Amino acid sequence: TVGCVVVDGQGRCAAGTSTGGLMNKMSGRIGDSPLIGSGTYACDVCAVSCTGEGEAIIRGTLARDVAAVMEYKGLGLQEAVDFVIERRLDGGGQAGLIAVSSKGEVVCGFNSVGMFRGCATEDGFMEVGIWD
Amino acid sequence: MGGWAIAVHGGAGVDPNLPLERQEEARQLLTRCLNIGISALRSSLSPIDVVELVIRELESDPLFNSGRGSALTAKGTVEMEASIMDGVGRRCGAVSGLTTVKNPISLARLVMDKSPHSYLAFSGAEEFAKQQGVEMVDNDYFITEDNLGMLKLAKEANSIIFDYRIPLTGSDICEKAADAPPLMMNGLPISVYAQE
Repeated sequence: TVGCVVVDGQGRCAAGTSTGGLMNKMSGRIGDSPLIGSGTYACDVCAVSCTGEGEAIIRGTLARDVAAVMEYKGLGLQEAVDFVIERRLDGGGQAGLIAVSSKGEVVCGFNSVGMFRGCATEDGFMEVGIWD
Repeated sequence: MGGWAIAVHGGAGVDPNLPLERQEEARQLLTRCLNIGISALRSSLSPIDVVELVIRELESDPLFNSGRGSALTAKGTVEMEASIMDGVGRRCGAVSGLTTVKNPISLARLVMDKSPHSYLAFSGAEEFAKQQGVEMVDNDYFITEDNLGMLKLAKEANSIIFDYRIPLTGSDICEKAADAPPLMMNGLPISVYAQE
């Protein structure tokens, strides 16, 4: 799976996710990537793209949950991502996500062994990583 | 309001034994795609346009599991899926079961912009693609030798995964299986798992 999340200088957010799914999957199997609220979500608060064990991400409605705990619990982006990765992935599901907020924050969180990811901000910060 | 920010990913769950040159390839692709997004943001493209542009680039490179280089179904074919969402007005579009659309993220974008729906799948999505005139290619375009090999290993792993006593010859699954239970992801040893 690949994904991208963006926030511009006016705080407008967008997210996208695309995948071939699981190796050796049954034909017709749908994962989390096309499910708004599970694999992808964006609103006026944040934008999120998820990846990992699709069935666990669907059960946890991961992408929407990041926005929900920001809206309802008033968490910041990092807290929201940590909360969702730690609490919403039941049954040992392994996954990761990238997220931006309307305030210009950018965060990555995962509980799997590594995640291919990269991020950059307008003030010149840029980072690409695989492991913790 | 802060400044602009962007993040990209190429999947979670990475084989700890991934060769260093593959790791470097991944880093370079992520960096290249980030730079495409950064220059688009500096040119004042909208966030939704930047997201589509960057993911099209990731779909076109066979390194990650999307578009070209997608994971294979048990039948050895490709069925791709994608979704996109604009935080402004929470507009969204999604597609599943694509077999000939070169860039699934762009069809998801067209579902959002040009259809009354949020999600189209399989033959309906392929029909919509034809109507919209998006680029369409043979299913073979998406299939790589690497993934054909991975599918073979994944099929073997499913049939023998619970029987560590039978070492496989000539595949590094067997070495690992012999001395330690392999890291698992979605029921597969991480060494054959294609990050979804």
